[in-house]
Amino acid sequence: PATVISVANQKGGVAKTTTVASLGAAFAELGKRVLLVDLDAQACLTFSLGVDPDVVEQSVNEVLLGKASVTDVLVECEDGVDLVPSVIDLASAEAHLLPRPGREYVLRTALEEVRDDYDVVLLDCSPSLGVLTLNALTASQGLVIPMPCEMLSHRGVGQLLDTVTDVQKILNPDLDVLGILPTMFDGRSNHAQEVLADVGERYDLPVLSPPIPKTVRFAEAPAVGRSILTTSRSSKGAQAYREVAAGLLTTI
Amino acid sequence: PATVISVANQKGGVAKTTTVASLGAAFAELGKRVLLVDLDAQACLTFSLGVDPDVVEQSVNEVLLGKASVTDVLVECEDGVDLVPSVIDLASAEAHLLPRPGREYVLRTALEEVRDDYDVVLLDCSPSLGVLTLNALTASQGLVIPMPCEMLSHRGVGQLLDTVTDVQKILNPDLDVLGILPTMFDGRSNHAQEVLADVGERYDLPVLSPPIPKTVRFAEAPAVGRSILTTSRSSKGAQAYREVAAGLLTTI
Ligand SMILES: Nc1ncnc2c1ncn2[C@@H]1O[C@H](COP(=O)(O)OP(=O)(O)OP(=O)(O)O)[C@@H](O)[C@H]1O
Ligand SMILES: Nc1ncnc2c1ncn2[C@@H]1O[C@H](COP(=O)(O)OP(=O)(O)OP(=O)(O)O)[C@@H](O)[C@H]1O
Ligand SMILES: [Mg+2]
Ligand SMILES: [Mg+2]
Repeated sequence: PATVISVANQKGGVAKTTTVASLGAAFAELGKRVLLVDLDAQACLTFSLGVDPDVVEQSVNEVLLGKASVTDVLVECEDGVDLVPSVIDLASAEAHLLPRPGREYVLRTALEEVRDDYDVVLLDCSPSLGVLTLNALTASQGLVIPMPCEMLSHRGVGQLLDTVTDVQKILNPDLDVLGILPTMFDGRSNHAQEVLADVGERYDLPVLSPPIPKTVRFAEAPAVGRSILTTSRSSKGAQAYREVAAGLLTTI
Repeated sequence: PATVISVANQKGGVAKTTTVASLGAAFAELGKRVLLVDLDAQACLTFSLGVDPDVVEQSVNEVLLGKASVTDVLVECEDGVDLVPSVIDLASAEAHLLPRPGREYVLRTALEEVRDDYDVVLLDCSPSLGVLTLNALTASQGLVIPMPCEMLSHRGVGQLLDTVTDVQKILNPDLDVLGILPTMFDGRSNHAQEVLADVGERYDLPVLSPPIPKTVRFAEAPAVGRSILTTSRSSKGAQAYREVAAGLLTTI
């Protein structure tokens, strides 16, 4: 069955969505069957893959409320991946799930039915440690933590790892932190080099390589609804995600 | 009494915290009495102003739970502003406030007691439209929406404005959108120019000027616990925030 990987960091704007879209496309290029799940009411992943969230009829919202299955809602995308889209109403699903017993297992149960149809499932989390991110961590075998090499983005990693420990103890002992993925890396800046050198030691975690370089090509890709692997095939950013994907395939 | 301004955008990493720290320091330089409130459990604003969230005993958490007043918890900072700090436990205050009637007015009531002691109060919001951000919008006369000139950051503005309309109708008719503040602006990129030209029209909102330039100086400032107005006094980034602050003083 598929390996399910969460891409999470409650700090905002660290390239979670960009990482899910880019790694997904890279795994598809390597011939893997890939499912991406958008767990953010912003629906940035949905938008980035060329799907208009305003015209989506059934989404991850219905899956989490038990009104539809993953197979009912999934959409085939041009990057060679399938997507479970999100919509703005997802915020209400979170409030709906809150009081229910076993609320953290809803996504894991919903994904069980399709795990044999895919090789890799990637989950794009919102910038929070709420019940939707808990669902993602409970459903996953692996976790990738995107982190820009900037001081402010550093702060939340400790808190995220505390949450991961809780999840491993109570909800999902199989969850394994695959590593920190340095994103938006500007090799010329001393500050970035210092943070990068510090982060692997401080958290005693693998640092995935290569770091993803900072380039404006990333901001342009969502405007055309494709990942950077298609819009700037041979750019440093696309290459870096290809290498990270190939590296992950040796460990998952 | 002070003008209370929320700095909000549920998209992550758009420079909400950087804007609150930098505008706050700029207003203080202009001789204004300034209070900053950190409403994010990440406590990035608290950290950026040189206060260690791990040693804070009373924070905005106690204020929202009614266990302490703003005066009890505020901290004087080196940038010439006072701060109501945040801590990681703030996430629990949100769950605690959820079921209570009138839960959106808690911050507004708490700030009433100090509004005569300040000229400007700035509220740093987390990347969400949850109950803490609703508290901020209900307590405010103005709203500034930081927005990088990138496609993905564009998407949430419509949803934020829908929330603002609800707040104006039901909770706070005085709330006025002061404008969109373009952040992380890279003047050399066509993509950024196109998004900037589009955003004022699409949302029929004022666009604050000048846009804040993208510079690595911003990422370095939090490491020393001061705003860019102190760490890189004459940089383009510091200058831009000074101009934006002076411009806002003519409208608030
Ligand atoms: N390596 C990179 N270099 C430059 N820009 C990047 C890079 N990766 C992502 N970006 C841009 O940075 C912005 C934030 O990225 P993204 O939306 O993927 O982050 P996120 O963590 O998913 O944000 P959120 O917390 O709101 O979900 C986007 O405009 C994206 O295009
Ligand atoms: N004009 C700028 N140029 C370059 N980098 C910037 C600029 N403004 C902010 N940054 C950097 O971008 C990152 C995100 O900024 P910041 O943390 O202020 O965003 P935020 O919207 O508060 O994020 P969150 O959604 O997590 O609260 C930080 O590392 C900050 O130093
Ligand atoms: Mg995202
Ligand atoms: Mg912030």
